[in-house]
Amino acid sequence: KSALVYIHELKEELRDTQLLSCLESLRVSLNNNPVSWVQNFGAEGLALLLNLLRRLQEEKDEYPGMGVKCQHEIIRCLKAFMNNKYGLKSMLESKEGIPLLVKAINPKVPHMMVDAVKLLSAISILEHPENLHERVLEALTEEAERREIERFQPLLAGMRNHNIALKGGCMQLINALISRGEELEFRIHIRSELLRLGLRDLLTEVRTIENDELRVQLTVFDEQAEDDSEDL
Amino acid sequence: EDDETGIMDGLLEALQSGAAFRRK
Repeated sequence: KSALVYIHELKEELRDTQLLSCLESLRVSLNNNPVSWVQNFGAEGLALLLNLLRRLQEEKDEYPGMGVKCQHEIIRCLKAFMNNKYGLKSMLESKEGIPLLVKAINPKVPHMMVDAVKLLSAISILEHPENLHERVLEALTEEAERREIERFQPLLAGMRNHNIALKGGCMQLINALISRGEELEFRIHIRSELLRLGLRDLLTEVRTIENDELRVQLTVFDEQAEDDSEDL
Repeated sequence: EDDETGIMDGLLEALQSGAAFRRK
């Protein structure tokens, strides 16, 4: 379908299976079409996706499960949208993009949370614009304040989950937030906060798991901690 | 390039492999 047709469908306020079907089709189109197609979908299409994501996150499902499936499909659409310079720039320029991805960090929905934390990790490590990791951290902090929880509590809950991909994704985001801190004091502060909240015990458990992806993230964490300890 | 895809794929790959964290 053309980008304009999807924009029209998203404006129709479809629900449940119709909405899911539309989003699945949109994801395929965003993944497979040239960048010019994504540009036609553009800022208007992005805004519609983000508004829809926010609305779904605020709703309680009448039929539990379908709303969450649609939320996850939107996250997949955002990943596809961001796979080019134009889409990534548009997402970073939007006010709601990062906060809504942070809201998708929900340990009760592991598969969606994996995608959300990985996208936030990717955003955090970008060098331009500067200090995106601080924007991500700010969004984590604001969401936590709203929910009256510790800002890293959802990430640590994700690490407690049996889902290996989720453990790996959470470690990626932790490593990304710490590694991009230019000040030693910042890196030590974040690391200390995480360790105080229980990361130490979680890492002990993760070290016993034989998995290449986890091993990579553990090595990154340990090496950064050691370097910072020496610098201190 | 402006018309290339794969930016996010590349970032995710770099995160997974650890290349994203190698000190320059």
